[in-house]
Amino acid sequence: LEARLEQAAMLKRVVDAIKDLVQDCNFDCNDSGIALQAMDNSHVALVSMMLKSESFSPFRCDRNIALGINLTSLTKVLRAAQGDDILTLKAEDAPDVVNLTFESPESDRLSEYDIKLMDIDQEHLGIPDTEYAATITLPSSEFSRITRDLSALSESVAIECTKEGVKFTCTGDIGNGSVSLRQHTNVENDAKSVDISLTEPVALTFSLKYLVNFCKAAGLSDRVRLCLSNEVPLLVEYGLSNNSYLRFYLAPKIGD
Amino acid sequence: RPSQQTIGKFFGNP
Repeated sequence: LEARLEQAAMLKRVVDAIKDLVQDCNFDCNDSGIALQAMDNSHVALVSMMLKSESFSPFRCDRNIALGINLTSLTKVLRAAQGDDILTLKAEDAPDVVNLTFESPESDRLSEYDIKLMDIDQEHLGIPDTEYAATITLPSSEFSRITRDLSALSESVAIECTKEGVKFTCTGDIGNGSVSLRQHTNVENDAKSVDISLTEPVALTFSLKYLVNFCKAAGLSDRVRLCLSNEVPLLVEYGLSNNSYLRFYLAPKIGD
Repeated sequence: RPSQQTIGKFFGNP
């Protein structure tokens, strides 16, 4: 494998966003790019990352390899990279280390690190392609604010999407709160629009602790996409460049 | 109190 990333910042931010949710992960490398799928310890949430080969230049993967990496170790090494360093990942066949180099564009500074790999036999879950009943695209900062504000009142949030819009409601010991958003197009700045597409009304309840955790990825994209259908996990997707993405799936809570 | 489900209930092993 040889994969060169123009900006180390993307990998730094992706790892920073998931390192508190999952610990040991397989980075599955093949000719379409680098994928990662992992569940949190309680098997309530699933992270699915895909860094397409187009996000790298150059990208070469002669044989499929799984790089078992502890994210705490990877975080320690990535801390040594500046956001605008050129980052290159290298690994041989049946590797026992993954090699990372950070080149600073202006000065002739080159750092090189090897991280020991682990054998991680992670069950790979089949994520079915779903036609979601409701898709909401909104500023990632707005979603972060909603989850943060409501998590102060309760550990669960009910998300209800109708043709009027989407409503986040929570009730807790000190009281209750709700945030309602309607379809809104910001003519000056499309990144601030709220787009809602709905084929049928949905209403589900989720853990706010996990949603707040997912919002660590807000730095990756100024928009976030929420996909909902009744009785299936919520999809929270942060789109990256070249159709790469970081997706979080969260199982719903049932029964009030 | 609503009860939390696990992801495996929805995403089976392929």
